[in-house]
Amino acid sequence: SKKQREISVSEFFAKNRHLLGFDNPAKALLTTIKELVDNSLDAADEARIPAEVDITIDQISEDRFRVTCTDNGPGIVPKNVPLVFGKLLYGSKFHRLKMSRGQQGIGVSAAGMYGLLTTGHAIRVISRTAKNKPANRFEIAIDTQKNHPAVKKQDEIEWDRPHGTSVEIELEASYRKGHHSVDNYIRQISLANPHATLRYRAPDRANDMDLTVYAGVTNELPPETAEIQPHPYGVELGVLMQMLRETKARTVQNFFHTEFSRVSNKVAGDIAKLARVPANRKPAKVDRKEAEALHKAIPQTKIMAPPTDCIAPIGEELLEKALTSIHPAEFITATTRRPVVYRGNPFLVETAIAYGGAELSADDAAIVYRYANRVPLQYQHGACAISKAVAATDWKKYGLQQPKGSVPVGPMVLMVHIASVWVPFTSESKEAIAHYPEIIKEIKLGLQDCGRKLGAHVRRKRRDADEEKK
Amino acid sequence: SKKQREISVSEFFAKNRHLLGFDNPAKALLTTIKELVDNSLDAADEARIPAEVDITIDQISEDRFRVTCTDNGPGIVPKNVPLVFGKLLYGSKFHRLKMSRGQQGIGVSAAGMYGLLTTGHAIRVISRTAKNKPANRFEIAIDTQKNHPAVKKQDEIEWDRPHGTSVEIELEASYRKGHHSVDNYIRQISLANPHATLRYRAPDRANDMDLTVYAGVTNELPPETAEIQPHPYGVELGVLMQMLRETKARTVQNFFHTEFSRVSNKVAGDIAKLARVPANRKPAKVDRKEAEALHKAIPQTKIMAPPTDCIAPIGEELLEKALTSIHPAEFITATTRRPVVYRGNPFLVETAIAYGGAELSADDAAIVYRYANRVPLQYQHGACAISKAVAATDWKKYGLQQPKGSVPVGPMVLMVHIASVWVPFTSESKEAIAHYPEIIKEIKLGLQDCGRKLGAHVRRKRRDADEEKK
Ligand SMILES: Nc1ncnc2c1ncn2[C@@H]1O[C@H](COP(=O)(O)OP(=O)(O)OP(=O)(O)O)[C@@H](O)[C@H]1O
Ligand SMILES: Nc1ncnc2c1ncn2[C@@H]1O[C@H](COP(=O)(O)OP(=O)(O)OP(=O)(O)O)[C@@H](O)[C@H]1O
Ligand SMILES: [Mg+2]
Ligand SMILES: [Mg+2]
Repeated sequence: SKKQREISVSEFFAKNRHLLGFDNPAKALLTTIKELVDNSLDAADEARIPAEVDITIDQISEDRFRVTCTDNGPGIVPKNVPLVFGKLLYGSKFHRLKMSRGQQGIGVSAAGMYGLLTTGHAIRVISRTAKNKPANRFEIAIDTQKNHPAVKKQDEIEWDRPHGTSVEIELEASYRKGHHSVDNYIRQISLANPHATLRYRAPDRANDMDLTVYAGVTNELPPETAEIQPHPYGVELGVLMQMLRETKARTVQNFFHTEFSRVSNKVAGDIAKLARVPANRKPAKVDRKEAEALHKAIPQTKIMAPPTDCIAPIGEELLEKALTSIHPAEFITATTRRPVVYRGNPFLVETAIAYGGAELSADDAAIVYRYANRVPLQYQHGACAISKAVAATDWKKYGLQQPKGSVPVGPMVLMVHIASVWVPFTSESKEAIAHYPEIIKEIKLGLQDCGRKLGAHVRRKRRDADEEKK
Repeated sequence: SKKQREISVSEFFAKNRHLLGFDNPAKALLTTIKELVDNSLDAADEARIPAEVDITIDQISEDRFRVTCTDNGPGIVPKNVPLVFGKLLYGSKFHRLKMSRGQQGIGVSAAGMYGLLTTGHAIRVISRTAKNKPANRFEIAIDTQKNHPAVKKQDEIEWDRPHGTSVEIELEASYRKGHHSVDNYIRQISLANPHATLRYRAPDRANDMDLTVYAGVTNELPPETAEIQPHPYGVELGVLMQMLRETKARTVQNFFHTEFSRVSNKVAGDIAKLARVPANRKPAKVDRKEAEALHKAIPQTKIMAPPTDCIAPIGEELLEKALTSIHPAEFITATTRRPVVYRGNPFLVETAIAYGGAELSADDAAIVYRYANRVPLQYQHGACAISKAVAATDWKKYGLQQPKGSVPVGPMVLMVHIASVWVPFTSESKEAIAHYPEIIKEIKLGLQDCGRKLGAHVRRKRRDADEEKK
């Protein structure tokens, strides 16, 4: 027989590390920063702590860097630390429907694994959950054959912070200035997180006091997001059958009422009635024919759209404020659209435009900032649903130039933010958004909202210019 | 503490099924066919059996189809069948460096999982390894929470084949004609597998005798490919350290000689000498400093390029024959380049051009067939290294029109085949090739090889046409 055997998740992703964003040394540095900062912001937001994140990059040799990310978040309990950092597909964000930057349980373990594979160094962690508890320090190396942590060192230490987490990774990397630079990336993070304070020490700094600070432009935390149940409109037959087998609910009616969002007892009864399945049938006793009937009945039953308190938009006022601070412009507008649904998941689109002013050139292609759940997307723009929607929008009617099927040309910065309980990415590196038609349609509507206001501004400006000539 | 917990591979990919190629019902049908046929061709090629694969698609209802794929391959031993079909990341092709269509241990379990999630139906398998052994029939459903098979049924049956495997999946799907159709896809498979016989029954057939047969255009099997060791030029420090810890070799010299390809005992001694590490040092006793020295010494040591009997090109003659059978043209040329290396993995590029003739229009964009390890790539052309290389090649100098940064315009069919012991894809759906610079460079050289011959033909044709006018 052929030698068929199991492949561990970590072996698979060690070989396929470009799927996680570690294609080359320059990108590896950016991906590492991203995974660390995303985790710190998620943790602080969820614990309702105003996020303060310190990012330091030290250059150790020509192609080796040490990245340290320290936050004032709630910390991680000691018994979970090895698994969090030394096991792929382990985390707190996958099994729930709630907006967060992370969603896979892969990010930080992948960064640690890349560091281990390229330098042999284990990931170093300090974490503390409360002032009256000790700070725990760990050195953890992932065993790639087994996808399991090996704790190299563990002790309790004195730490000047009452709570928080500090992560240090040594990796083969490359530090660039300019377009795809860490400096730009951190600036883009602050744009979408106006409530957070980011303090950044670059590798080429003059001394350790030489620090770039992105202070929060607001003291208000983002709205707290609720965790929701799946909406029945998205569920597939096989998934429904599995849920019926596993539910603790004792009747079909109670099953629909408790396992899904927006299904009242009455609506649950309607579904059962339409399917001609007794409302008090035991879920585990539902056979295939009945499951198929229930599955058919769901889309034919009137069920309220999913709740939207599970998404925290940045908001028009803060978008304009943040965008202006980075790109001072003569005209600025932002729009936050109301939430809609794809595959049963609520999502919403926010767009903002900064136009004109001394800094932006009229002959350059517009700058497009893409965001998903407040995280800047820097790579794979050619594969991204946002780029597709921008190119598919007719910008000529708002007074801009636009080569066919391309980004428009003009003194413009475009910012597009997709916020969802779960974002469909084109790969595990979370760099580009998959082309769901509902999402592309909604982005275009958001761009048109802002475009119309831009068009009015451009026309008004031209009228004024013409009048001056006369 | 936050509810951090483990996520199973199958849970992850059930949610992210667009990463595996199951984005929508039409694509799901194509991906399912692909995964099944790839496995059948791999199995027959490896067992040196002239592949015969029967593919049948039945439409069961408006959006439900049954796909059956039956081969004359070596079969699968009964104790491995549940894991092969009911567990993601389980297979025989990941842990070796040898050219094959599959490489992840995911494909067929993913297709079965998609069928289960959308219809509740288990995957059905019949397999037999020899005439004197019984045929075993199974019904297997993957437990997505645990990534483990649940065998619903298993028995021995009479079967009219002496050996082979038959797989049946029922799934929610959609059947289309035209560009992205199953019919076109199977035709493209035969183009790159001229030794195989494919018999295809479409869902809209008149009756069960209504069959499309792509007979092999050659009786010769593809050259047998050897399995190779990794080449030292690709290895990273952390990986080297791990290999030193795990090797059975008793000395550093023996370690390099046995664990890598192309490292003779002498060359292994050279590496150790350059690193100032005793050649007889026990590998497990090599410390970090010594490992770093060895790692540095590798690229400074002259080591022969990797062996190339691990790749089976289609070959220029068969490429021309197959391409002509599908696109009769007035001019045809093909080139198979010599193998080169990326990340320590051997790969080679083959290109073919069919030009002119009654069927191809001079005003249309050239048709581009992309292949990786003999598998047609149908989607994500915008993300693919092949598309990038085609657009980056200057076709005007061969007499074609070419909009800037675009595929050329002209009566032309382009076929590009990348063959490697391991192909870097942009996602697990294996639809597009990642942009490794070495691969893009080599594709362009292959296109230029064919382009030059095409250019000579176009010029000659124009000279003749001009002469006729005089
Ligand atoms: N700085 C931190 N503070 C508190 N908890 C953290 C921190 N970093 C990680 N965690 C916890 O560890 C888990 C695993 O993190 P990891 O980055 O691997 O996955 P994730 O963030 O859940 O998803 P993704 O792979 O999309 O990043 C998180 O879900 C979170 O519970
Ligand atoms: N028709 C078949 N005949 C013989 N062996 C098969 C057949 N189909 C699958 N197998 C075996 O089952 C294993 C798992 O198949 P699967 O498609 O899941 O993964 P793979 O082909 O190894 O990689 P990939 O995920 O890239 O397709 C294969 O490696 C092969 O050993
Ligand atoms: Mg994370
Ligand atoms: Mg396969």
